[in-house]
Amino acid sequence: EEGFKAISPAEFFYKNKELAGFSNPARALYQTIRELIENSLDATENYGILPTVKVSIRELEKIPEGGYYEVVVEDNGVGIPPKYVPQAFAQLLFSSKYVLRQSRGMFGLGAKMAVLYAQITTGQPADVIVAPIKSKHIYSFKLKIDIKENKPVILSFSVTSNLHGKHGTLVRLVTLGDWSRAKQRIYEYIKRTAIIAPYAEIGFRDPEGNYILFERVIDKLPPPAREILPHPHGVDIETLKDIIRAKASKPIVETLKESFQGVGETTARRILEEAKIDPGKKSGELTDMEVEVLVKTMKNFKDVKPPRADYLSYLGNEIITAGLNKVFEPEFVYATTRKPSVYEGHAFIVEVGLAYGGKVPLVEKPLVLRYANKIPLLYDEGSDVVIKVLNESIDFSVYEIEFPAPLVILTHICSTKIPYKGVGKEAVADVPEIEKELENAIRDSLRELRSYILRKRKEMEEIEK
Amino acid sequence: EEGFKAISPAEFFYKNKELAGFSNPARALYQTIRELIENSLDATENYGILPTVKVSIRELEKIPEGGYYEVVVEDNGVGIPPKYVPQAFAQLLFSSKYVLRQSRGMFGLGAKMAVLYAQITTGQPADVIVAPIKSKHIYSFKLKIDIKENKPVILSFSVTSNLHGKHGTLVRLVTLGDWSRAKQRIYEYIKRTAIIAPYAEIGFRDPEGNYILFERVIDKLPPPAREILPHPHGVDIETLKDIIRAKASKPIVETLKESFQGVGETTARRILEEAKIDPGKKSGELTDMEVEVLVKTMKNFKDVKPPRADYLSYLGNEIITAGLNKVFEPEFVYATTRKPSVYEGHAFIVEVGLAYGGKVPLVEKPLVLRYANKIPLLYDEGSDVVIKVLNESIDFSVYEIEFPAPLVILTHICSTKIPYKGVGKEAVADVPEIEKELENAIRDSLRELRSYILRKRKEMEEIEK
Ligand SMILES: Nc1ncnc2c1ncn2[C@@H]1O[C@H](COP(=O)(O)OP(=O)(O)OP(=O)(O)O)[C@@H](O)[C@H]1O
Ligand SMILES: Nc1ncnc2c1ncn2[C@@H]1O[C@H](COP(=O)(O)OP(=O)(O)OP(=O)(O)O)[C@@H](O)[C@H]1O
Ligand SMILES: [Mg+2]
Ligand SMILES: [Mg+2]
Repeated sequence: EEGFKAISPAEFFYKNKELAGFSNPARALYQTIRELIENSLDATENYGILPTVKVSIRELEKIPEGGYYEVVVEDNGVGIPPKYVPQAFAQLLFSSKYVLRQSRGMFGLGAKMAVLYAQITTGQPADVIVAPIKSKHIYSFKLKIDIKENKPVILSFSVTSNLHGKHGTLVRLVTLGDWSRAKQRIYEYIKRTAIIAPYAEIGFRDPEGNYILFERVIDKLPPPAREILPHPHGVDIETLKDIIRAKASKPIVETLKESFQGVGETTARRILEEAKIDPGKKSGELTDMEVEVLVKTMKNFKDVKPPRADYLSYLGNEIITAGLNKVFEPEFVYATTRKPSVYEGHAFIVEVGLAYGGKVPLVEKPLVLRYANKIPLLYDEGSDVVIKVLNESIDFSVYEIEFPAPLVILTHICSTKIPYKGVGKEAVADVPEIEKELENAIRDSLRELRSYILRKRKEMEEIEK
Repeated sequence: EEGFKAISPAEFFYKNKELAGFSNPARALYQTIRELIENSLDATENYGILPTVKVSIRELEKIPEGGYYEVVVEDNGVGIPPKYVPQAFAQLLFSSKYVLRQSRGMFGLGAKMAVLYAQITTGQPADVIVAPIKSKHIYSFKLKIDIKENKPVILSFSVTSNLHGKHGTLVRLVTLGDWSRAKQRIYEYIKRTAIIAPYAEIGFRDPEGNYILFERVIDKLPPPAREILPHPHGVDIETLKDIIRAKASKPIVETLKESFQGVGETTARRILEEAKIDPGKKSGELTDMEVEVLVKTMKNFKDVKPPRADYLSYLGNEIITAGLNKVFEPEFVYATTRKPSVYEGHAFIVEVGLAYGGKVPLVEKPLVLRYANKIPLLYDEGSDVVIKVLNESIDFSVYEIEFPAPLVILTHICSTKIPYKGVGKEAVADVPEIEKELENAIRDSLRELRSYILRKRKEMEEIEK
């Protein structure tokens, strides 16, 4: 009575799909495309494969709210082991990215939200075809989501021989969308993805029959992101209890050394000494009190190396300046990649690129291209930390910039965890450490621009004399 | 292998607690307080009880990140049946508000996030004491959340006699927080709650030992919100399939009449005729194809009454103007409650209040007080639909307002579903229908203000002659 009930994650995100970016047919079409492309890039780049991604949107029927579209995204990635395919596409909160490694995906929701929205708007199942990289077979699935139970429903399954050694994944959905309202953003998303991924080939066929190919311009992948152990400063009671449960019979000093980055024999012993815990005590025998004291001690222990960032995958000067040059043909271009920094135990790197003059259009405020873990962020600028920094901490006149001005600012944040404000991955929260790094990187870039502007002004004055 | 795994909703929101507003100790303390207060107001107001809510925050220990606080929130509400208490406080996605009725709560997460954050930062269980309204007993629980399994852990349970006929709920948590950084917002939240709930008594004892009592100034509750059947225009395939499953043996014409608002015998028959479905066919025997056609037909059926809004609970002129007068002592005050409107099958009402001059401070842009389902929204203004309307659609000079000006704008949106942008309930999404209603209500209010300003100006000119 009283209506008390539990719901599954699928029912939760079905009722509140706008939390995941599916707030109307246009946004839903955009979100569907981007979630699938992000999965394809994760499945190639992180595995040493030069990405080839084919995207197609075909209009099947026009209706008052927009239209029904067939969406197909295909890649040459590592594929997915068939036993995991049903859950990967039809069970929410299922993922291979719940590990401490930089990737575009992080929530275990993207593919499922696309499948869910298609299912509730058209009743159509998702087609998923995988050719796992070492397999001799190709597996085809027709899937729906049992929303009440958050479980896959396998409508059909078949296996064929993989005669040509193909590898990758193809996802096909029939979904409600609104191409006319989503068109500009979808094109912008793909273009902005191509700008910073010149090693990727992306083909896109749109509902109007247009085909555009973003060719691969370099044949070399950046070094991939790697998995890392958690950092002592990011630990909390639950995480430590989990670790202890997994290594219950080991001495606590061994558990600390094996489970955290930057903690060797000496550091582990010093931490345990400060926490007044016998290093030889079996991990599983620590009392709740001892666990709490140990967490406090680790969080506040000064002598640990900062979190490693050599396992992060940043863009770098070359890619940022090449991308800005290609799109804007500016007079002046500059890029900077900051040293790594830390927030709540997660290492992160901030990068900023600047383009000025030349064919950059005149704008009333800087044209900002935001990226996080190599994903272009196009919506919710108003609540993003980058815009906050630009509005609250930067006085452009100090840098000889008066609007309207021909100025583009590109920002990239990469980390083992991007603190997004929402599941739809559009805005990054104003974590103080990230805000500070952005401010420094932007100021540094604007100083370079100012030197250029002043030098040019001087040259002009010389000429006029 | 490959790290594929499923996680529970508890583990998801534990890893991504900033999605729920728990992004740092100061925000977490604020979110903890507001989630508990919102639960207390829902548990009184909606049940015809004049709310008496007691809030206390006591500092137990200062630490580098802020402090450990004991938070206690107690109310005289309907309480909770003891069999549901463990899940209500220690199982995510469990709620009595998953129904179509206006309330502050809607996600089934608020109380659990507060319990979760306290548990992972201090290791302390939550104390929950309930005196259910018709019961002769008082039930006390000590609860923790089994995060992996998203299940309650009952550490202790006891029953005592309820000798004085008390009813209500008390929640006590020991949590990490940062009072100095959260203080201003917590006070603002409570004040803004009191402004629009003059029938509520709210006592607040803060960590510095200060005590403030917001007294009840009227002894009459507004008419409570009521539960309503879904509207045909808001239906989708999954919802209709659910309804059909529950009434499988009934003729489809009966199922439609019983399950949707505004659908009587004639409308039901006309809808089925257009969908080419026999009205007498058993609901459970409809094919998938028929369900899809029926959904399409219902969504587009013009002749249905618009969603009812007489079951929504709005503030009204009296409360809005009294609140603005009390806080700002303005020279001019005005309030308007719009007729109901609809988005995606949910009825909503927009209300706007204006205060100008008198003791209203001079501001560079309007001081905006946003509310949704009677909850004050204090953060994320930059991504809220109200601010979007003010920035993009309102030219204040047209209304004789030149900044700096002494202008306050209060907005309230109430609905069976508020389209929040995030689980932390701080910003409302720019749903087109809501945006339009806000714009109309704000323009209407500003026109009234302009008449006042012009009239005053004329009087001044007369005087100066
Ligand atoms: N194209 C693909 N190639 C290989 N694996 C894929 C592909 N698409 C999805 N997957 C697998 O399915 C899982 C679920 O994808 P999904 O998009 O739902 O979540 P995610 O990418 O892990 O996180 P997020 O919700 O942030 O996108 C992924 O973790 C990945 O293991
Ligand atoms: N003070 C209270 N008095 C009575 N019932 C309460 C109280 N606090 C919580 N509950 C019950 O516990 C349930 C869970 O509360 P919780 O805050 O987690 O979710 P919610 O209020 O339903 O939704 P939201 O996450 O949006 O707040 C509520 O739906 C309500 O039934
Ligand atoms: Mg993904
Ligand atoms: Mg609640």
